[in-house]
Order: sequence, then structure tokens, then C-alpha cells
Amino acid sequence: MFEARMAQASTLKKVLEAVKDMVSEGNFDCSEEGICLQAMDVAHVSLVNVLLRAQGFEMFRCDRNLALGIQLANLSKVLNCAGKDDAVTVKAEDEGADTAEFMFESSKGDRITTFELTLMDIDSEHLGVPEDTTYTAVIKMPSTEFRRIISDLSTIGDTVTIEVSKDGASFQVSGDIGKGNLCIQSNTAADKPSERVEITMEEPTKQTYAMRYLSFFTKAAPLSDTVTISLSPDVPLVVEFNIGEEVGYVKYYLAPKITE
Amino acid sequence: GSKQTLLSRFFGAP
Repeated sequence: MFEARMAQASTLKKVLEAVKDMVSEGNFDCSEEGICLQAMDVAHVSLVNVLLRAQGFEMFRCDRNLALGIQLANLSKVLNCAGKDDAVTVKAEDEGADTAEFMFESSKGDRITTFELTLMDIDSEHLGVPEDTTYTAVIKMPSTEFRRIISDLSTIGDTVTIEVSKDGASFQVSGDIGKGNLCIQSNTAADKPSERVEITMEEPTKQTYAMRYLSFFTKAAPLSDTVTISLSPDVPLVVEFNIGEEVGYVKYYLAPKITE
Repeated sequence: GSKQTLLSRFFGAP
């Protein structure tokens, strides 16, 4: 038996918004630790890794590990029926269940909506993401600022070169209409920690990425005030959004473009 | 020009 209750259905809704344009389906792996989703885009260039820790739920029970194979567009339809302040409870029988139940409860407890979502068998190829990678450059900034940079620059071109040097971090883009270069610098004096920009550099780093995927990653901005972007030569970029203090995270990995 | 690499080049199957 699997049963988990989250006080804010909106968190789950935001998680889904953060992944559904990039991947169409995935296995939600449930264990005592929590709920984990790892999925790649169709081109196998980027990967999203979501973790919702058990302690982030009001109630969490998972007797046996199970994978809920879900078509994300369908889950999105169900979650769109949740009210802004609704709580959500997810239930499933053990492995082999054909459906999962989603129940939304209004904060006053006077409105309860229940859906049975059809599950599917998904052969998901799990990649082993090394956890001990050290990155030569890390940029922490407000997630709204990251979203704005990617949104602005993606109108100019479809590839972006991120360069971190002693002068700051620059985002260089070129396209048919011309070129753009946006440079940001550390600003650790901002009043609120969430408004600070912190650039840490072990060594100057310059890598090129497909803009399209970075645009997908900005869909997670509503989940977190800040985003951390970590890069190193010739390894995938990591873009990380933490959910709450301890609730979990959405991490995206993007393979770099390499000059031939 | 630059070439898009695949994630499998960096991340192996566990």
C-alpha cells in the first residue's frame, strides 16, 4: 500500500509544470525515502531528476517500493482540478496496480474530489548520475532572474555560451538577427538572501548549451526563489531548484555542445 | 560548428 498526503497540492502541480514540457511520461518511484522521478527528454540530451522527500509530506506510507508509470499530460489534467489551497492525497495498491487515486480536499474540508488515474508500464532507462562531480563554476541567482535571462536571450538565438570568469558570468547568444551578451556579477549585498547573486569560480569556465532545454528548465522557477547553475568543462550542466527547506528538489542536467 | 552531445556519453547505466 502506498499513501501520501501533501498539504499543498499546488506544490505537486508546480513540479508537474516543471517537467511536463520536457518529458511526456515517467515512473514515479515510491519508497520509504519519498517519491523520485528520473526522466530524459526524447532526444536524450537532458535529464530531470525530481525528489519529494517523505518528510515533506503530512503523511507518508510506503510498505513496498513501487513505480507509478504516469503519462504526464494526463496527470496535469487531474492536478488542474485541484483548488489553490487544496491538500492532495495519492494512493496506490502495491506493484501491478492499474490506477492511482488522487484526492483533493479544500482547506475547509467541504469539497472533496477524487480521480482514478490510469497507470502505464514504462520501460525507463535509469542513468547513473555521479554525485561526486566537482564543478569549476557555480552561479546562484534568483530564479526569476534566470527565467528572464533565458527568455530574453532565446529570442535572439538557439544556443548560449555561458562563461564564468573573474569578471562575472556572461551569457552569449548569436542568431540570424545578430548577437547578444548579458553579463551578471555577484551581488551578495542584496537585502534578502533570495535576491542575491553569488558566483563562485574555481577556474574560468566556458561551455555552450542548447537554449531550448534551458527554457524547459525555467518552468521550475515557481517552485523556488533561487536557482543554482553548476558547470564544468565537458560535463553536463546542472540546474537545481530546491523545494522548501527540506521538501525536495528538481534538478536538470544538460549535455554540453562540444566544438568539433 | 558545435555538436550536441548525448547524456549517455557522461552518465552510464548504474
